[in-house]
Amino acid sequence: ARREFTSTLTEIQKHFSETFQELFEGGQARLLWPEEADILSCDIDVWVHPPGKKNTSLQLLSGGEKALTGIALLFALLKTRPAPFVLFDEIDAPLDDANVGRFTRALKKFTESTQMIIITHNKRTMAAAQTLYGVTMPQKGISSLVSVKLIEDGKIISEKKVS
Amino acid sequence: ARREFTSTLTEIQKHFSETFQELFEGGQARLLWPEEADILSCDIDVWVHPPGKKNTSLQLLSGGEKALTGIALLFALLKTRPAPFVLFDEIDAPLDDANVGRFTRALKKFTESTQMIIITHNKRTMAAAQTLYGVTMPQKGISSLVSVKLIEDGKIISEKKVS
Amino acid sequence: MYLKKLEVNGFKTFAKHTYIEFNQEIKLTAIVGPNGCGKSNVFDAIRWVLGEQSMKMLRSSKAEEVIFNGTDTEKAVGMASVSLTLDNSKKMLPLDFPEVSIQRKLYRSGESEYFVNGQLCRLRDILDLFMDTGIGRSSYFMVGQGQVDQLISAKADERRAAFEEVA
Amino acid sequence: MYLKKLEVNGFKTFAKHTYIEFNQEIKLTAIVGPNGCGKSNVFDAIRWVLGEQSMKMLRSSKAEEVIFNGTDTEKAVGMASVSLTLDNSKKMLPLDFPEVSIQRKLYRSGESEYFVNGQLCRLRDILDLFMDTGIGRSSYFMVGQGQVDQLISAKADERRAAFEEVA
Ligand SMILES: Nc1ncnc2c1ncn2[C@@H]1O[C@H](COP(=O)(O)OP(=O)(O)OP(=O)(O)O)[C@@H](O)[C@H]1O
Ligand SMILES: Nc1ncnc2c1ncn2[C@@H]1O[C@H](COP(=O)(O)OP(=O)(O)OP(=O)(O)O)[C@@H](O)[C@H]1O
Ligand SMILES: [Mg+2]
Ligand SMILES: [Mg+2]
Repeated sequence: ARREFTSTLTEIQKHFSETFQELFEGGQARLLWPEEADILSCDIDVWVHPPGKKNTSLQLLSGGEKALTGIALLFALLKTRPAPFVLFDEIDAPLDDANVGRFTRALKKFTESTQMIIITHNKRTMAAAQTLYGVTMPQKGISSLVSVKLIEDGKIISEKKVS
Repeated sequence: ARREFTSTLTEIQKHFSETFQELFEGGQARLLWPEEADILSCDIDVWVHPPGKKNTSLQLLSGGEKALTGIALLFALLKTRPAPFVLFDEIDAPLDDANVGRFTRALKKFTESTQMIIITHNKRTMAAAQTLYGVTMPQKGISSLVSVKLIEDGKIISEKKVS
Repeated sequence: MYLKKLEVNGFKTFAKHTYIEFNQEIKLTAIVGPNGCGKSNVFDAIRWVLGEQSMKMLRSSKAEEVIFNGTDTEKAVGMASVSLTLDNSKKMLPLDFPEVSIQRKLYRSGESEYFVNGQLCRLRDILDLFMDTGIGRSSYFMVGQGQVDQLISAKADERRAAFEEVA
Repeated sequence: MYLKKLEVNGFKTFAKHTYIEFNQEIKLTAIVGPNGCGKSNVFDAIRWVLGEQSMKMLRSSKAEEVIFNGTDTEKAVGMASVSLTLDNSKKMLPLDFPEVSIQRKLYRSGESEYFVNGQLCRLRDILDLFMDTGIGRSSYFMVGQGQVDQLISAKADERRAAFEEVA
């Protein structure tokens, strides 16, 4: 069990530093655990170094940098062990336009192995999706589902009623 | 002291329910405190009823509804006792486009009495501001300030160096 | 395995029978809509039918709070029901069906029922079904609103649970 | 009273002397820029010069962490300094000057200094200056990133502190 867990952690670590560099376009990130401690019960810490900055404690990171680091770790877990489907609720909310671009490019790489359903208010993320479902309230307080389309200037028009 | 605090609470309460109705375009909100308890030490609760919905516990509200309710209470405090200047860091982040519109309309009403400085990634909020300052990192890891302008399609161009 | 269909009735803001169908070819679906219209409630419905028991994860304080509570014009209902149909052609779920559908019902009385392919079963059976598929309760397949930096800001032991799920 | 000028040097990502000037006519200013470029650090600088002592509010664990810590190419510096100039023509601050400037310095040694209009003073003097102006430490004039629903989600006693500040 120890050997297996260590090899899983090493694989997560490899994917984490690759995905971090892809999303931040540079810098470094790694998982840290004490060498001699018992791998099955010790703390596993996260160490990051955004490009150009000195190594930062997680606390000093900005809102957007924390979100992007969280996404890098999430994607690393998914690369190590693909889940059949994933559900992400507005994980792009703290990101600026440039980071949303890098996020959606990284997201699309998962579409080989995983069905991805994401809730978003961000037009760029909507544009990256293959289908859009709209949740609306034609009657206040009661949700109904429609299939929607994104047209050029970012407006959403409703296509047909789903149910 | 008791009479004064009660009259302040009543004033906050009045502004809170007005601002809530303005931001949600309907519904009701109020502050609640037990009538017979000692006003100087009892709990002050918040009760909301978004338009069309049955009265909701704060926990059931969506991310955007919670943010908008928080903004309504914040604006109520500012109406009751205007502060000379205020600093808001991305308080519009959870809001959808329609709510950002209502938020910026309500925000502009404060410009008579209060200097407002807000950090935002939202183009609509940027468009509502009179001046824009950009924080950039020409050298990675080191911030510098420039004055910027928003042009039609939502791009930001840098005007001149501030410092 | 992939999600084929979600059917919701009487759960949170889904007062009437509502469903959403997913197509195997579509790998990236976005759910959009104004604040408070019920997007996160769709995810709560999926979390609930998969056996979620924690009130905090369902943003409520009592189990019955997930049952449609009425509006200014509509009366509250007496039951919430969610059913999820999954493709099982690769037999990822230990059942001999090409398609598996799970359902959960809750009555105002507090009574709850679970079904797999129409057969009444226990919560335990649903949790066992998804064991080792990466769709467990502590795992990383679902990220709630505002939780994206949970993995890195959490204490080291919460992080460990997600890593153990992967192993 | 309004903010006229903020000068920052050696505080967080402001390695060099940087300043921002506000104009009395301009009532609504937006600060924009990419993730991690230093927008929230501008607000931290204002919170710090007004006497903030809580490490949590400054997103750091030790007082010296606000001093510019260096980058791949620049060395760390030994001192952080922030000064804030406010208009006082309406004598909102109990000082007989039309303009008041407060400054805070911190050295790597841990020593800190406070100034009002160039005169060395204590932290107490700065806190007293802003008493009853609505710019106190527990008040609602500053809302940090991700804190907008703090007022309504907080426990009732935290909410009370903001109401008392208004009274
Ligand atoms: N049992 C229930 N009966 C009726 N309405 C409910 C019930 N539970 C929750 N709600 C309503 O659901 C709404 C929240 O919906 P939800 O959180 O899905 O919104 P959302 O689309 O995710 O919005 P946002 O973009 O702001 O995150 C609240 O207004 C709440 O009153
Ligand atoms: N003492 C310091 N020396 C050098 N850099 C620092 C120091 N303290 C914080 N930082 C850096 O400041 C950055 C965070 O800046 P800040 O929080 O202001 O970003 P932001 O512009 O608000 O971004 P976002 O839009 O993501 O919220 C981090 O990358 C951190 O490494
Ligand atoms: Mg939501
Ligand atoms: Mg910030």
